[in-house]
Amino acid sequence: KDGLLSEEEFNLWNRLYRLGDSDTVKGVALPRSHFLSLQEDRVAQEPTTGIHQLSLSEWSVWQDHPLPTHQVEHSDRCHHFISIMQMIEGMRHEEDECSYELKIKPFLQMEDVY
Amino acid sequence: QRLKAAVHYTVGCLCQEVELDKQVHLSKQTIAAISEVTFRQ
Amino acid sequence: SGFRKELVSRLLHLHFRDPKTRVSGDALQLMAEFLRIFVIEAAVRGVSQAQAEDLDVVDVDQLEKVLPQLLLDF
Repeated sequence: KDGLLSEEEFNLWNRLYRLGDSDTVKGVALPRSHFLSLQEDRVAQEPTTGIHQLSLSEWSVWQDHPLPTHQVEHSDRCHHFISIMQMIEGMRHEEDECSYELKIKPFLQMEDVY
Repeated sequence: QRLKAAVHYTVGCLCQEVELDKQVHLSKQTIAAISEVTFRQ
Repeated sequence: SGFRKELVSRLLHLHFRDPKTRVSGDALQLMAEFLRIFVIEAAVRGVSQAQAEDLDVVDVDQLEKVLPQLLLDF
């Protein structure tokens, strides 16, 4: 009634799902993000031994195309993210010249920025 | 922690349904990761 | 299976500044459904990734690959 686990459910959870000392990975954590530009004095948290820190950047090279969905379509924000990753992938091996700058510079009108 | 355990248990049950439907096993660590992300969500 | 309303209520109350804040039954039901959809979507996308890699087991690596787009979609 209180929304928490009954004794039977707790035993099931403990047996089937709970990660513990006998597991190689003792827990999983999603690190908190923060705005570096706003919280310069924030102390970086040391990851706890045995706790797997989920990474949103480990597989960043995989994010340059939409991955399959199930019942929920990709959001506009997600499509924006994918297109930026595509752009980054395209620019990854550029040296000296920036293709984006070359493409966009002809359209620069100084009266637009001053 | 009790709330997290309740979320974890519920996530485990839902993942079990997906396992049966798709005939693919989800590791304990994957279920724990989904639970952690769900709790934060 | 799914998220019980009482559990959802306790989760929401973790974040309310005013402990007297009440949540209607409909809102709790909607939030429970949202959470259920979120979990199923995460699991199935992980399965899709594992199947694409010809794997029998969905491990954390497969979930991490779909995680950025999943979080942005919600």
